[in-house]
Amino acid sequence: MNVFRLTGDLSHLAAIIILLLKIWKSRSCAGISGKSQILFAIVFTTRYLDLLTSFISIYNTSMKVIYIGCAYATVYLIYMKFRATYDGNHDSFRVEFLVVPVGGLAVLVNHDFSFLEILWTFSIYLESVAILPQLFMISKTGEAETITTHYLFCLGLYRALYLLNWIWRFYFESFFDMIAIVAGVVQTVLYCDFFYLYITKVLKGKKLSLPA
Amino acid sequence: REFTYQHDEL
Repeated sequence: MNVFRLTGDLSHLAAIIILLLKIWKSRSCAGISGKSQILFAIVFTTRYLDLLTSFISIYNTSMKVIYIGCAYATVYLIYMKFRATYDGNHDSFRVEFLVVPVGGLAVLVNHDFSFLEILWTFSIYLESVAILPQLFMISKTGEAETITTHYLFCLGLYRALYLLNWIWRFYFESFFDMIAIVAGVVQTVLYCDFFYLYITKVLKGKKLSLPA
Repeated sequence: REFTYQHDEL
């Protein structure tokens, strides 16, 4: 464990909690892509199947359980409890265009051709693009609530911090995972445009709105 | 130097 990994995990946790609280407090999931949240639930489920096969640490196990629980709670709030507020018309990204190629890539490019390993690889690839339906939704409506931008910032920051963690581990632990690194770079790059808007607009007290 | 990977992250 190093400082980048810990702050990355906490940033990830903050993002998940911010989103849950935003939906719960406002009793609404307006502006939130249910499709992205389903993809994240799939990501956690396929990656954390190793909860059943290997134990790493109490920290590792409890964070995994919290992430999975929160992901399903979020999906439940969007599609069941506050379904009436879900903006399905604007959540029109075709997720099969992500899931199918990512599934194919996971079968072709992995560390080991075994069931759990392919699911792990699938989850890494899928996570890197899972935010696209949400970003697509924002580009379609042209705006996002400020609390939603805080969520996105924490979620993007998490993988950026993990990149620093992998550099650290490369030098100090001889740890090198090409699949995670390439996917992590892709994931972080997808947020760059958003990071720019967040810093130049939201942090200066303005609402995030895109030019028409 | 020998490099390895393991799935010990979140």
